[in-house]
Amino acid sequence: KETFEGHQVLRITALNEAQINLLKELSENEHLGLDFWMDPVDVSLPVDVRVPFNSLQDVRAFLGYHEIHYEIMIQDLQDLINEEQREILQSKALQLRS
Amino acid sequence: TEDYNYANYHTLNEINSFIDMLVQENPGFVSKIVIGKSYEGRPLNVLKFSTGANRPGLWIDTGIHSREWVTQASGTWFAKKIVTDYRRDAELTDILNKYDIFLEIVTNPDGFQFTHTTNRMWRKTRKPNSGSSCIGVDPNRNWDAGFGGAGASSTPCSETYRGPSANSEPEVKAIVDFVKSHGKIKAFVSIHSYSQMLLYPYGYTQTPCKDQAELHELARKAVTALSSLYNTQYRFGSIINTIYQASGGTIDWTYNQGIKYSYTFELRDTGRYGFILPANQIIPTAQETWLALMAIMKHTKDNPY
Repeated sequence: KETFEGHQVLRITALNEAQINLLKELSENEHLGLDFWMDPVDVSLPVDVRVPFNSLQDVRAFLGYHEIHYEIMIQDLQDLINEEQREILQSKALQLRS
Repeated sequence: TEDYNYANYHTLNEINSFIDMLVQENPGFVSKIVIGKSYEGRPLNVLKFSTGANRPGLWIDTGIHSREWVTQASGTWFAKKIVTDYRRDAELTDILNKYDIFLEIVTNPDGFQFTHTTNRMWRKTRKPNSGSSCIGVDPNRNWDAGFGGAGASSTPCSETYRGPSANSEPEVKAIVDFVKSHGKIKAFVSIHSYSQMLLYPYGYTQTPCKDQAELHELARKAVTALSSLYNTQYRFGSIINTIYQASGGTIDWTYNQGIKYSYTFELRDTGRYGFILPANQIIPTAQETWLALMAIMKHTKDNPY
């Protein structure tokens, strides 16, 4: 089972086309293992990207160097997935009782 | 299906059991069609809602990207809504007296099962790619519409890998064959998440589709209906102008088959959850989306072609 401890999802706000293109370049770095939940397409849309723990430092450095604004949308993805699983199990338990 | 918990996420088995229960509870109205099998041999189940023979059809599918769990959950809620509202809601009853509704809730069962058992983030199909260690094809890049053009990847490890050839994925081929053999599908809606958009063709070319003006106005009407419930804000427009260039996409193919009312939804998340949308947002998401679907189905009914 693949788990996602330490994976963060960053919500990036590109200011201009140049930053969009930089993010597209970033998405081509397969070794970083980035998973774009919302692709870099237009400054009017946020860019959401799941970053594995081991790549966080590199990605933060890249964004910082290019002064690309971002915030942490999901602090630890596995926590959210665990919560989702808990809800499913609770719902099952309730269903069985009823 | 009264006891089914629509406000939570469910496994593939639970959804397939729900489908069978709904059929049993509604003989003569709801039936199940198996339009094919997935790569790993799972049935591709389509619910058919019909009140008479030889009707033209309206198609809705959810879950073609397996990790977009709010879509399969919404599809389940739509199925129950149809049987609950038939003969109660005048508009839906009028639609069903003229059209069949086809609803494929788990369009990518192999991927969906994999999200429950192994990798919650899985998006693609699960068929191996010869010559690569990477598995799966993006089923929304595998259709014979601008296939292989810009807006899809040719590398199997990419999340938008188009596949070795158009319709290479059995999950896609099954729908292609069904649409062609049915011959009278008049609206086709493929539901994804997330980013709150209602999109119409094309994705593979800048050339406006010939019905662009009508599709744009209908999208406006549908989005207005959707937003009226919880004020969820949607963008709408052609795929290429609203999101990005995408080749081999589902609704570009259906539109090119002559299915004028071809749309893709991108449902919620309006916040900070992305694909892990909390279960307490399933029903509100399904409810608001249903209003948009009703607008599209009503327009299709009122404008036969």
